[in-house]
Amino acid sequence: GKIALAIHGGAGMILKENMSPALEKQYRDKLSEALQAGYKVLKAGGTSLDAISAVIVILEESPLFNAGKGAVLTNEGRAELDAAIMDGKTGLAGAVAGLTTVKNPILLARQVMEHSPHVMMIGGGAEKFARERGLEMVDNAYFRTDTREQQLKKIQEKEKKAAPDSQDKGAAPLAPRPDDDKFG
Amino acid sequence: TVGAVALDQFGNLAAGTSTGGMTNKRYGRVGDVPIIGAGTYARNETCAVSCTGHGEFFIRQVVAYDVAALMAYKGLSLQAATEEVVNQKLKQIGGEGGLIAIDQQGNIAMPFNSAGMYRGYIRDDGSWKVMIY
Repeated sequence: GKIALAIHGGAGMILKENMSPALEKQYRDKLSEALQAGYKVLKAGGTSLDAISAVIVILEESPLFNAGKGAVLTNEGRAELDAAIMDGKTGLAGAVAGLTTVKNPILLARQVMEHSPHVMMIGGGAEKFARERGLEMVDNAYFRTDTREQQLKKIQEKEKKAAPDSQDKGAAPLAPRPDDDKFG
Repeated sequence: TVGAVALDQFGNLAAGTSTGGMTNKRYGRVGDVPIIGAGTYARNETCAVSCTGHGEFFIRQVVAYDVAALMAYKGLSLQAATEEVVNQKLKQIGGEGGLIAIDQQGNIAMPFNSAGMYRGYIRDDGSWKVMIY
């Protein structure tokens, strides 16, 4: 039957002046590469699960996107990754969260779906399962880029200005802040 | 956040999403991506969905499953169901973001209500497009 594939590289504020033609070309090239890789799998008679895995691994390994390498950083300056996958035919699904050392989180989500009775694993336990399944493990530094470190620094400086006293208490207020700043 | 949804020649749908979450997050905060039915969902009978945006709103609204439910229970098309969820229901509660979705006929929908979105699709005949908004 018919085959088809759609991908996304995230949603967020795109400030036109921030995207130089050269950077836009990088994004377009990487999105096209991922698209063609997925299509190649489908065209060769592969499954939709294999196709989306191929697409997402390419995007996870590109520092341009907020997944895997190039992910945004937590308040403590670390990358902490989440992923999920679902099979439309069986209704089985796999999800992982709070990962800090698994190179391709989407592959671990798929291992959870296909090689465990569970649907979701998080943190250290998920990483233990990843090691048992032989997935590639990396140091958290692998995920971090200068761009994301600059972004975090900027947001934390803004935060410090907006709520100086909360820094004194060592913990940010949990209640929503009037400036609806969602970062943090 | 990155994501993909696909229809293969066997008629099977699949959805996948991967993310670093929200900048400066604390307390082990998790968004919609790893919550099946919120940020990622797929069933052959309806559609495959991968979401991206302000996770808390997508979790509370169970966005990915909501699209499939509107198709299953209200008989909406993929286009109508995704449009209603992203540009009506999610928007009403202030949820920012969008999704990509595909159904078993190979229809593709990619609505979003946020200022930026990177998307792409490729059809059965190999025609493809990449869009940066």
